[in-house]
Amino acid sequence: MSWKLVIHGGSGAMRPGKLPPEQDEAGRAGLAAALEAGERILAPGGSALDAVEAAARVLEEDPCFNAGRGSVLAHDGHVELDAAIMDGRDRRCGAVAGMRSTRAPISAARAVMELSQHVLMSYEGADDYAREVGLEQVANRWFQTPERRRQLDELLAKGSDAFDTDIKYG
Amino acid sequence: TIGAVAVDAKGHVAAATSTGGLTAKRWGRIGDSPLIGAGTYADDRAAAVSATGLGEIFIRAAAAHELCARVRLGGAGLQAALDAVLADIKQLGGNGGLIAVSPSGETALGFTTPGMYRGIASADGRKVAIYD
Repeated sequence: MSWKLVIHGGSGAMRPGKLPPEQDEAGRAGLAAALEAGERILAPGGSALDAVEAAARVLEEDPCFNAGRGSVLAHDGHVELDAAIMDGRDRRCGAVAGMRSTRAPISAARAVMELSQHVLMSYEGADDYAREVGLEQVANRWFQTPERRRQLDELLAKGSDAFDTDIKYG
Repeated sequence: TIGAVAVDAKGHVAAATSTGGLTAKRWGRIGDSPLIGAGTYADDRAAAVSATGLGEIFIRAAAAHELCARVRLGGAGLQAALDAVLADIKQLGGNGGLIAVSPSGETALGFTTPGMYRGIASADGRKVAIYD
């Protein structure tokens, strides 16, 4: 039996030739790093669960992608993070929503799955739980980048109810 | 949104999805990513799935679970099941993409948007892409 890993870093409105070369290159490098992280686990016989967490962690840390650091900004300029993880062996799963301070949302989701009796935790409670199980906490501004601020400002200039439903930035 | 699906050497699958959601979101809006069965699902009887796109529509389509159900109960091939779910999402007015892997090592992906950051790795090597 051979292992396989597939990842995505989001879909959206970017068109061929329209993505700035440096953004194109950085995105591809981020994907390659995530694949490498997962491959380091799968190639020697590690579990799919460990591999998807490892790959997701790399992408969460990469500001090119809308997850973890580099996430899009909510209406008032803060970052709210959601994540989920699921194990196909027994359909155990864990999820978090609306987190503001946990550096590794996907690891928080795994903690919910493995250390609690629950499936989904949200908002302050989710961050409180992640803190209690020892996951690193950071200031919300750590997740924020100038480019995401510019994108938010662009959308807000169109009106207070402007959402990015075309997935131009998400 | 980012996501990963994998099958290991023992034939077990897993899925992970993480996101900051939608730019300018308000009122505690939550999309499909943390909703099991919508943006994320894994079942050794079918597949592991991660979604990216307009979350409200992926929730309405129960996208990730629907893909697995088409494989497990309907006998569809992985790519055919994925394509059918994406077609449903498009018909509902949504856009986005899906990635999937089966316990047998079959992989599938697709997107209705102009591009999707994506990559695949196996014992045969690695490949990344953004556009078709």
